[in-house]
Amino acid sequence: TLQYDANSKLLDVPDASEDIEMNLTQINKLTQDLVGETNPNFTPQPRDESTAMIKKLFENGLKQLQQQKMAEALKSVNLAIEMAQRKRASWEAFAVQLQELQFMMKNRVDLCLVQGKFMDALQDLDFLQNTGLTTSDVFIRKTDSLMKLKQYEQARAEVERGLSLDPTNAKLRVLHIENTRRLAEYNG
Amino acid sequence: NQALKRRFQAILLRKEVFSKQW
Amino acid sequence: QSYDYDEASETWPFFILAVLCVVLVPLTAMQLWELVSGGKSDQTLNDQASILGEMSEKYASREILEFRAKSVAKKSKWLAKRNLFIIAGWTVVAYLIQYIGSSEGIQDAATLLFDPYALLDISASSTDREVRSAYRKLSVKFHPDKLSKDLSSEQRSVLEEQYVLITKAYKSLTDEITRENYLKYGHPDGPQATSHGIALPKFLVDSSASTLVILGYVALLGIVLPYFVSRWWSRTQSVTKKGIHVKSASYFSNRLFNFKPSQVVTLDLIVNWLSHAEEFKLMFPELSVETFETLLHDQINRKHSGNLENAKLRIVAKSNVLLFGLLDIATTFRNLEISTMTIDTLKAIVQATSISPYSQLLQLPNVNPESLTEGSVDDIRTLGKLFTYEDAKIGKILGIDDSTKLQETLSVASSIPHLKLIRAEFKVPGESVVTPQSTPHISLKVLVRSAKHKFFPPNMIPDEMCLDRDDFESMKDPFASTLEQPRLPQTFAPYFPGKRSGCWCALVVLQKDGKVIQTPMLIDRLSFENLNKDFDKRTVKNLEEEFKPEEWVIGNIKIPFSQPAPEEKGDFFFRVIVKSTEYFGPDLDFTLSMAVRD
Repeated sequence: TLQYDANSKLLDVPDASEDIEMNLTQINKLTQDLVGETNPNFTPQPRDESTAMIKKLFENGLKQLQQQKMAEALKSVNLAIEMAQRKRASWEAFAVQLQELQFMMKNRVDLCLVQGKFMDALQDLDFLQNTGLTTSDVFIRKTDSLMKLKQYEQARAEVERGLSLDPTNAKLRVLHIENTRRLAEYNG
Repeated sequence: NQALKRRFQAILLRKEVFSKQW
Repeated sequence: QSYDYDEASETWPFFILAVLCVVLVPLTAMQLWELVSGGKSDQTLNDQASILGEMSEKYASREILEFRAKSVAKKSKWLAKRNLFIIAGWTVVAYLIQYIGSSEGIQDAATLLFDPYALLDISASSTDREVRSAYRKLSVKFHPDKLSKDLSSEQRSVLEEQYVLITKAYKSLTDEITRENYLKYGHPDGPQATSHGIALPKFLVDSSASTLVILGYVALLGIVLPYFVSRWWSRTQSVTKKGIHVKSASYFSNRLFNFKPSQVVTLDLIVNWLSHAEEFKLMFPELSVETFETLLHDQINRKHSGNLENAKLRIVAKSNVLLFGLLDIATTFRNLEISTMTIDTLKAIVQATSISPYSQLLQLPNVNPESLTEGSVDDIRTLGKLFTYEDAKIGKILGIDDSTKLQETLSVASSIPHLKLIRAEFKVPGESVVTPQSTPHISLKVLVRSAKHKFFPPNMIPDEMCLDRDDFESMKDPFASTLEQPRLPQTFAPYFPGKRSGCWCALVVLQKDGKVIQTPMLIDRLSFENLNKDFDKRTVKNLEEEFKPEEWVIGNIKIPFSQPAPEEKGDFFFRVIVKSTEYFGPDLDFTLSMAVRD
């Protein structure tokens, strides 16, 4: 049974299954975005306001990176990403949102790696791969993270896949050899 | 866009699961 | 309208005989075949690495051994019934044959058959000349004018009849028209009187017994037959090709179809899916899905399930076929993570060991889990690494004090088969390269080795040892050579309800998109001879001197490739994963490129 709250304009189904719950969240988010939209003639064009805010936070992070303040830089980049998640409406062009997020995530990955947060980096890299980014630099970083986490079998799978998409990549080849050595040691 | 958001939000949960596994 | 009944009991014996033979001959043949081949397969099981089998029996709990004994007894009971039927059936056949032989009525009917060769007293393959000479001789004897005058009129008429028959016999072998008649109707005079009737004695049809007969037919055609047919039909309809219930298959398909890629595939997920199987519900309608899940986890964690212990064993035994069914569906959906986790789940259930970084060691008998994390400074996770230490140190690492137990554990650990890849290529039979649109298959040469054996690089095995036979037979059927290898021996699985030998599952993945491209190939034949070798990494000092490649047996694995080679020339990359369903550790995972050239 579908329930509608006229005040908050939100739908609800008590005891909903996971799939229905997901659908509801989507509809409600869309409703909230629409309610909050002031411009009656809105388009998929990304809102310049949001872009400016996100950019400011991100550039803050880059500045801190240049000053070698890694922890703060990571925080700023995280804020920028969060801002994008909150401010961007569901109808703003997907291609733009995706690229924006991927770009910021790539920087987050490098910041995590530099600070030894390998599991965080790995999850971000997984996200990048799942959302279609299969460039060699993703494979390089993922292999590196997996090796640091001692997951040598998975690292081998990653580096081999990276090499099959880019057989001449020198860095991948070096990682492959290094990983093979570590795997041999792991197996006695 | 919503699917992208969901996938992004799953990162934290995935981290927990993998940490436990490894 | 009016039928002749089998008053003289001439035809119904043949009818019963025919029906019995139709059933008995194939049944007996099947039974004999099973006896012969069953003996043979046991033989090969005994030849190969019996250590694992012995240890498995030794470490199995009383309940498991009882469970195994029960299922063997059930099987043999049914066989005994079948054997009884066969013996009883052949006894009736023997009686019928003897009855037919001694029945006068039937003999009389048989003598009415016209046999020209018997009448002329010659063999059936005589030539025309022999026929003519036989006739001349006999006609001299039997001609009415030549007969002796002393014979009585009775004797005379008998001899005259005989003469007529002999003449007819001669004519039917020589004269065109008569011969045609003989060939067409079995008698030179043309069509004889034939009778049609019912092969049943009259009393069954005409009198009061007839109502019984009718009731019998009604019961047979109206009740028994539809019952068996509908039962067979619903059984066939309810089971998929892979042997799992269609409801289970559709549940798995549904889970896979709705699978979100952000979800991490874990053992718990697969066990959860497994516990929704229809087979479990049918076996134990009083138990819930959550109970099944708990029982499966009990098995994996080696927990006793109290009064549900027997239920647990039955469910675990059933989960084998369910997991293979799920694997098949997962590969059809091209999902690699679920496919590999399904196989890992099967390992976990077979070995009663959870999936963890230490699974390779925890699957061994007598291991103390706490000492693994505390027992040593180095973090040892693999069998290979374990065998770099001395036996005594291994005992400390695994937490085993008793020396006999340690020896048994070490013998199991060194008998667990590991696959080492020697050669891998895409092959097209009869060609030296893979050409566009050809049908290649994947040819692997592997070494089944123990974790104890010293590593050696694959190029130390010379190319000559890795060649396939190059004859016509092997080109016609390249997979036949794998069948020459012995079947896998019994698995060390003291916690699994049944005896098993398992297999390796070969998955092929397209590197471009990271997805599975075909259903798994099951490998159940490999030689384990190498495991008996004592090429201990702790004692071998000089690899080049001590390694003798010809003493090692090369395993042959051929994986069919489900699609033709691409049209364009170039290099195409595939990932081949060969996973064992039985042990943690012995898996292969590598990338293979297909070089498509002119």
